[in-house]
Amino acid sequence: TVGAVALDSAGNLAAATSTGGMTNKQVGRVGDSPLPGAGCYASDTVAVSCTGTGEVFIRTLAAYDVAALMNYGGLSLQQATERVVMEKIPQLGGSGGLIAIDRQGNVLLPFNSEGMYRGYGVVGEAPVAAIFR
Amino acid sequence: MVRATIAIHGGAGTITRTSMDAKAEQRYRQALTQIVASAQAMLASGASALDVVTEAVRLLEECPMFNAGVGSVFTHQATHELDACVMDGRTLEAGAVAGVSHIRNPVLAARAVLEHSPHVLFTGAGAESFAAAQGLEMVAADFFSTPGRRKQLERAQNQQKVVLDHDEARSGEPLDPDRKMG
Repeated sequence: TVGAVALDSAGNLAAATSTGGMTNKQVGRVGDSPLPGAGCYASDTVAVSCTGTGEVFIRTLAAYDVAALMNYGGLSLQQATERVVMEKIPQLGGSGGLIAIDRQGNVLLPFNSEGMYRGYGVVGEAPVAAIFR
Repeated sequence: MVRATIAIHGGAGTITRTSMDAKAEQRYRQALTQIVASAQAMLASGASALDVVTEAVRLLEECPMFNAGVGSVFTHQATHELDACVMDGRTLEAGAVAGVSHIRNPVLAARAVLEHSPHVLFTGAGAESFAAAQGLEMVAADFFSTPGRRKQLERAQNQQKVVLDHDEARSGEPLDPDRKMG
């Protein structure tokens, strides 16, 4: 699965996610990636793209949950993403991670698996890319 | 002043000692860096966040190292089923496609759904008909196949429980391809 989140110079947010699914999956199985609110979500508060155990991300509405925790719970981006990725997803046996950006340009890339391919960059600064472990 | 920013991911998963290959890691880092740099240039020129995430994901779909577009994994029946979604935070508009096999860039189809349909999600043949009607590039089903992904399927089908086996040497990719989500 791949994805992107961005904050533009006008202060708007957007998210996109794309995937080939899981190796050897049953034909017709759909994961979280194409479902707004599960594997992909953007509002005027936060943009989120997920990768992981699709069924768990669907059941938790993981991407929207980050936004809801911020909007209704008053959590920061860091608190909201930590709650979802490090607490809620593992509680249901899921693993993986997400990338998220808020309207202030804060970027969080948490994961609860052993590694994740990620990159980010602010306009005018050097791009950063790594296999985070 | 807004700090225009892009972040991308190419999946998460398991790292095994045998899969840590320095050259492979460098290839992945280079691909990610190029896509981030391209997105930064778009943002610097005033492009919208929606355009930037669409293009970043399109580039990831074009890179065979990641599980999306070219290089997608195989289903049990040795086919490909691709899914994508795009969402605009400014308007809460969204577009998505699922279970498509002939659209070169599913993220562009998702974007077309967002822009040119009153609906949010199209699946299978309906999604492909919609994409074709929008003038998107259609490809043969094997366009997305790579030898590495076929071997990955064969391992999965031969061993059935391969997703639980992380002791065996794999392809040398930084993340074990059999235990990577996406």
